[in-house]
Amino acid sequence: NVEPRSVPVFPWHSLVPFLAPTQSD
Amino acid sequence: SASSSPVALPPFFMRGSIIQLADGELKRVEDLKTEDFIQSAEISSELKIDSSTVERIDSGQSPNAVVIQFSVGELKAQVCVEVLVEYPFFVFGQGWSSCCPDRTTQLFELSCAKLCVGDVCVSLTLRGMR
Repeated sequence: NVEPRSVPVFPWHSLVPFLAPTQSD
Repeated sequence: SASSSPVALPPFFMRGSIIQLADGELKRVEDLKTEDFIQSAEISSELKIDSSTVERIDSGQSPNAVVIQFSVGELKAQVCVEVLVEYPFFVFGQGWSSCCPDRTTQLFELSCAKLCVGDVCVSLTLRGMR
């Protein structure tokens, strides 16, 4: 018997690069 | 300036990966739409969608790497990232795009367009950051 393995679920924001603009003020 | 080594491609870009949106909905990575990112960011209390326009694409320090210069947000802040050529970015209204779409498709079975100068990518910043 093969136990069902949970499928990994990734949060949406992990797909988006975090590009922080340099602070101008 | 760019970081010294490109970031390896994470597993969630593999076709079929399950992505959870901010409202709890589950979608496959290849089915994501521009609206999914916009709506998820609207719900988020910490994250804000920014438009990042590709300004330059140059060779990276290793053969499979590229340095991409973005102009980020209303302030048009210049940000460089060094990534592997197959790293996909989500382009507004277009979907997944990489510098080498053939390689992205080969490695991750993720259909990609060619990322070009002038493309406007989805990126995130922290809310409240000026």
